[in-house]
Amino acid sequence: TTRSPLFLGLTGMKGEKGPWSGSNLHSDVIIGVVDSGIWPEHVSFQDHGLSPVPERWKGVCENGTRFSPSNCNKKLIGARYFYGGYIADGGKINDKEEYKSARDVSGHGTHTASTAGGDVVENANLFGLANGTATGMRYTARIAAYKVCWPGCTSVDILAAMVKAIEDGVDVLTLSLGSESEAVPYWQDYLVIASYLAFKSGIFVAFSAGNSGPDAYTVVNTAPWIMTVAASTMDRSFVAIIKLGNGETFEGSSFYTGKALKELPIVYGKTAGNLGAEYCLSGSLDPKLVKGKIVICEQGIVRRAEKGEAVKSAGGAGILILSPEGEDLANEVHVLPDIFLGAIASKAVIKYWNTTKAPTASIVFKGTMYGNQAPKVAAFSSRGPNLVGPDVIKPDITAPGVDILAAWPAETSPSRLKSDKRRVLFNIISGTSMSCPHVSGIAALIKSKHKDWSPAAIKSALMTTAYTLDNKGKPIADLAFYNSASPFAIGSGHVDPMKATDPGLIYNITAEDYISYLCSLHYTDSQVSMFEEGYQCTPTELRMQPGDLNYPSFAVNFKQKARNVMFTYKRTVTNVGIPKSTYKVSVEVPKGVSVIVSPKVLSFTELNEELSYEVSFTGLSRNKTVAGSSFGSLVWVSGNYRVRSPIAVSW
Amino acid sequence: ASADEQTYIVRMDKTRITNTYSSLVSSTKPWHQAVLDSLIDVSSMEATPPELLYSYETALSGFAAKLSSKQLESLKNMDGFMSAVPNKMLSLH
Repeated sequence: TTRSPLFLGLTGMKGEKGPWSGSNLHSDVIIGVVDSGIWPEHVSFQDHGLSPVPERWKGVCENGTRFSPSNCNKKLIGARYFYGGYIADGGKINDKEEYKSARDVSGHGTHTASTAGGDVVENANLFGLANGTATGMRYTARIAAYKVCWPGCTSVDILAAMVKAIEDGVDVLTLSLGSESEAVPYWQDYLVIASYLAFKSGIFVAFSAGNSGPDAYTVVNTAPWIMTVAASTMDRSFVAIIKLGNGETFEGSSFYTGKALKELPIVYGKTAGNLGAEYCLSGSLDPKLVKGKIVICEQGIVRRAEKGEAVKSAGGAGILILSPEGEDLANEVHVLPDIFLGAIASKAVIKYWNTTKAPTASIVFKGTMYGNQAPKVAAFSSRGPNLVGPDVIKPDITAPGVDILAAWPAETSPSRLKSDKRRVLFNIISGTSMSCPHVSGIAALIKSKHKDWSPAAIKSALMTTAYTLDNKGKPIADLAFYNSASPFAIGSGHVDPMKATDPGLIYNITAEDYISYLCSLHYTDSQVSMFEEGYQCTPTELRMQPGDLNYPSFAVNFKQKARNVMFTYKRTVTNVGIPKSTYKVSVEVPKGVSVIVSPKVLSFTELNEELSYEVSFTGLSRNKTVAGSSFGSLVWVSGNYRVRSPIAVSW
Repeated sequence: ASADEQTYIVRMDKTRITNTYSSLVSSTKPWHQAVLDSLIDVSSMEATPPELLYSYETALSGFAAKLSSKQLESLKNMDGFMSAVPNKMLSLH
């Protein structure tokens, strides 16, 4: 990716100071990417300067259509593909459009793999946009691609891939996929079970949170041993300006780099065609009405690039896409001049169109702009609370996931339209799919610095050092609700790789702790046995409360409880910073509760020393005004170390 | 028959399976296949025998297979059966 390494403080060049520097960086961290495959010849997957493949590696590069072991090298060290579940449930693989191998035609897997562990490539850009030096977050990491997504991805194939990745010996697993909504308990979800098995094998597992935002309870992949990643913007945008016939101007986004569109008539809905014309569906637009004009299209039903294709084939000169909610300007590559507007501008355009006899507009394209207020959480990013495990805040963290430039297959168009004959080396796309591999790559970076850290320790380091103020010093904004983002949108905050490599304290969790957590959820022995075969919960575990899990955040639920009830949770922190250090607690108290921490000071005398504290949350009986949720934080402070845990109280 | 079939991830207690059904398991036939083959009597009236898609040995004991509802019921009655979760379609994010 370009820009995100700089935005994340990783710096952009090999050898510069920052988390990428240091003689203790190992180059043998292996990232398993479970996705749509990989384009092995891409320059991002060259292996210049890499040492031989680690001897411990058991993976292979499987033969398949246009893929053989010779496609692998010291960067791409594994490539497997899984389609049994997809075919068994009626899926078809069209040999003319899809490779029955790990080779990627979708582009998604190539993009995510390069984001996590791609090599350094100078002058990377899309049509000159987002130009810069592209690198993966841990550019010396090895990559193993596990292709599970064809036109669809099935849980059977994903489980098979994850099990194989565990056996192969990956260190990090990144999965930018999932269900639309999550309503099944953890013991019935095989992605969750396989993630636990991976965790138990010492593998850090990150999943995307989903793109079903901004509604509450939409976050998926929420088990506590999973790092669940939300998506937010960077300080870079791709600006287009629309000027309406009445002189009003609005800023939107576009990846179009051609000449400006002069003032042209705009058409919409019935003035553009038949049923479906408001969404610019294929075949709905009347060429007689559309030719040479700018067509307004509402978002939804089909991809935006497909709307652009429909407008172009009907003879339209340009497309203006409206957003129903939020100010996300995450765009797609189009086959004609385009502009994508946020909800406020969209409403103004419709008002103008409704009140004007012969509406017109012109569009200019400004290209890449830097310096925006950022990060801001994307409206599309799925939100908590966590439906399955309400005692754990989800998502856990946010990372760049809007307008991310990364590697792209040589035979796939940037718009992903068959009619588009353009080919690019890099493409810009958006989603929690794009933020997830950022975090996975950073986890690989931390793993390379701290070989002995458990996946939970790495997760804790990433979460407790995440920041909540943007580059202008304001709370990170929420593009959906025009206010600051809550922990149900960004979890602990925005990932900060530099700080995560040296977090001071970590909240460690073992596989046994997670089993106790499952027992505390009152899962039956047979349900817990899905994770640990033959396990029987002890009476002590059954008496535990889920909130006692040593998680680096606090979700407190007063739902169906008396308002003045008290919850007390125990936490244990391990000193990984300065041997002799004293941490003092600082609490930002959520509305409607009182918070007591005991002790208020933790004095460590040596490294790896563990100290415990208790935190009590008591509902204020006089509280009648707080509805829904309130938020705060608990921070342990020592010198430059700030070990922060968000608190979410739900009523 | 096709409408009656579904793909499942099946978990089984390997120790109990191999103990209880030792006669089914041989050096040439993995226990997963032996279990599915034992369902053939039930499936003889049906269009397709159970289809083994993946077998799991190390991280967990089980397999993925395409089963009819009758085959699933027979499987559930076997000593050592733990769970059968239907395959589901997911999407890239």
